[in-house]
Amino acid sequence: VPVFPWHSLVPFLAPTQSD
Amino acid sequence: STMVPPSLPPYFIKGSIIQLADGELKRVEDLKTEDFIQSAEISSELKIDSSTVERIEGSHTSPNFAVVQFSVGEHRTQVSVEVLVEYPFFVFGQGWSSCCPDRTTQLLELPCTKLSVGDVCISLTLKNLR
Repeated sequence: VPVFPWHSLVPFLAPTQSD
Repeated sequence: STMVPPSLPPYFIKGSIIQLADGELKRVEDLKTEDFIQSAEISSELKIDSSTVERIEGSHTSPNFAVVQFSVGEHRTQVSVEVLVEYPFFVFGQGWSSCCPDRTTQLLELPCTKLSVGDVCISLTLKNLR
């Protein structure tokens, strides 16, 4: 049975920030 | 900017086994907001951000896709994601939600509510390493 890491379920929304 | 459309991954199918950061195993349909928050606290690289749904519209490329516009984090950065209409997002305090919950339940058997403007979804960013 495959086991998936929790973070694979969450979209990675990484805004590019200048600060 | 619009990000690359993710397909519908196998881990959203009801019964899929998910490992939390502390090693605990849970079924995808049993995950709670706290599971994500606690896992992110343990993580050295990832942090949870709040992403508020600002807009949902049909995709120009295919009726199977929707474009969801989020306001991400404290800087309220605008991010658009093109996803299959049945793609589930986790809403704080509510659980799995998608643009078309009937299709999500039909295809994945994952209990799901309707994603709406104003919903606050869980998303990830990199921890600020100073």
